[in-house]
Amino acid sequence: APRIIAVANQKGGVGKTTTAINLGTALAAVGEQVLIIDLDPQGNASTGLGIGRECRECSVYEVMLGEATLAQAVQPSLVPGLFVLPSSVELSGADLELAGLPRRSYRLRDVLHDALDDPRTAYSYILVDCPPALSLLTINALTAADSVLVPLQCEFFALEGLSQLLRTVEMVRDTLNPVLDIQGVVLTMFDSRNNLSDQVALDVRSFLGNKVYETVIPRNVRVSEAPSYGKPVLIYDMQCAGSRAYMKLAGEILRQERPA
Amino acid sequence: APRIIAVANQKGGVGKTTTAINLGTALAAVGEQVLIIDLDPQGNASTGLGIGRECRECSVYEVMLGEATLAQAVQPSLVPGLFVLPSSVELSGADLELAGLPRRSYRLRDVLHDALDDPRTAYSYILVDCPPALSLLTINALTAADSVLVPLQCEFFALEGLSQLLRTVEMVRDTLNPVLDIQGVVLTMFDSRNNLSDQVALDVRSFLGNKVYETVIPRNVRVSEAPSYGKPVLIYDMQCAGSRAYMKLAGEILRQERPA
Ligand SMILES: Nc1ncnc2c1ncn2[C@@H]1O[C@H](COP(=O)(O)OP(=O)(O)OP(=O)(O)O)[C@@H](O)[C@H]1O
Ligand SMILES: Nc1ncnc2c1ncn2[C@@H]1O[C@H](COP(=O)(O)OP(=O)(O)OP(=O)(O)O)[C@@H](O)[C@H]1O
Ligand SMILES: [Mg+2]
Ligand SMILES: [Mg+2]
Repeated sequence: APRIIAVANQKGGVGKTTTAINLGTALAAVGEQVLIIDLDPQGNASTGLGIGRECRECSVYEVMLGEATLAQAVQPSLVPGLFVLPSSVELSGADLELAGLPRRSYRLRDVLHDALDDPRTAYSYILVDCPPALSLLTINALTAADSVLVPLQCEFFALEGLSQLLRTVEMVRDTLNPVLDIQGVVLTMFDSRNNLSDQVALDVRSFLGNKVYETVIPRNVRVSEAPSYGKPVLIYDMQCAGSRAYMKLAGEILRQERPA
Repeated sequence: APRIIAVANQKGGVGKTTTAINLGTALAAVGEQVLIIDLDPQGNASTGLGIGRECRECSVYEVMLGEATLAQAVQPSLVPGLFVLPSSVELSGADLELAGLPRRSYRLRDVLHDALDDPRTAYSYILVDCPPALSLLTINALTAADSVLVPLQCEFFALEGLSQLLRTVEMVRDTLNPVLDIQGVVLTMFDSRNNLSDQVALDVRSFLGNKVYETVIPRNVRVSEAPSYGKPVLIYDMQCAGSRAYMKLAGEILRQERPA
């Protein structure tokens, strides 16, 4: 069965989408079969993987409402071994719409568990890109997931939100999904020129210890240029510091999975 | 009557909170009476203005549910002439809770219009810091506001979300608040060293013309250091590029208000 990882943090702009796209690409590059689910109404992960707005007729919205199957909505991306369940603008109404449905927190979990019984869907990793809120959509991702990957921007406001996120993960583990664990925290947009980054990194490591990956993603303009070409930075500029960091992160995650 | 401005953009991490705090401080510095309403469950605006988590017993949450009045919940900040209606963690459940209440989209508007009839509340500007979502909380802010100030990070993903935001503003104007207008778009975290910033700035100005302020807020590490001291950057480092930019922005906004 695939490892399902929710990429979540209610703080906005911390690198959730960038991490889902580029970690997914790095895992596919080393031979894993990866599905990225874009659960954010903004649809940035779909765009960053080259899926135009006009190609999102069938999205995760229809799948969660039971109007389409996973197999019908999943599309291949430009990266071999990497597939996308795209977002759609309809998702922005989903929180209120799902609120009135039965099993409202389990909609994504039920879909994935039904589909994954089918031998044809042979993913080894599923990454779920979450919106910047502890909303019903994010709760759905946490309920469906085996673990949470937390991108953490090396800034003060981002640090402030961490304990609220960890409390939510605990609440979901206690009430909805007993296996939910922290996959790890990855420091993003680290700028070695400013003390704030160092300070935040020190604080987080002393607070969470080895839950924080050794790999740190540097602030690197090539990373933010890549989405305007509809490509992951690993395809846009394989040699840049951002690409190398995401490859290293993929290595750390793969080593986590293998029993010692 | 005060000018009520919603500081909104569903894209995360674009500088909404930083703009609300520092524009508010700059307006207070030139003698305006300013109220900042922290409508984001993360509570970054409250923290950035020095209001500790333990001082948020009475917040905008109680006020919107009718359990406290505006006057009871508003606190002075460290800046003369600048007041804060703080956020609280309870707000993260507000979207689902408000959904079942009468006049769910008008809760904030009704509170402000009741309170502002009282001559003792003599604010000239009210800035509402919104969460990164087109949720019921943000709809409440757009319904209560005279106009929307849109901080726009000079990045590709931020540009992508702009048309979705403008469609939402139009929807609110047509159904909930006929006076709602665009106050303006302010470019944030502009990095003159990289082409992406220039490219996004050109795109936005050609798309929105003079709705885009001349003042551009530069990426400036002092801006991101200030919140860890619980101070606006105008207090933390008055001379830095970020402070000067927010003072200039306040000037542009004040000139907008005066008829030619
Ligand atoms: N390592 C990096 N170096 C430079 N820019 C980066 C880096 N990582 C992300 N960015 C840029 O920072 C912005 C925020 O990143 P991203 O959109 O991935 O965050 P997010 O957490 O998904 O945001 P949201 O909360 O809106 O979903 C984007 O414009 C992205 O291109
Ligand atoms: N001009 C600037 N220069 C440098 N850093 C900045 C600037 N403006 C904001 N920041 C930093 O960027 C991060 C994002 O800004 P901020 O939190 O204000 O955005 P936001 O839109 O309110 O985020 P959210 O969507 O989570 O509410 C913060 O850590 C902030 O300190
Ligand atoms: Mg995102
Ligand atoms: Mg904010």
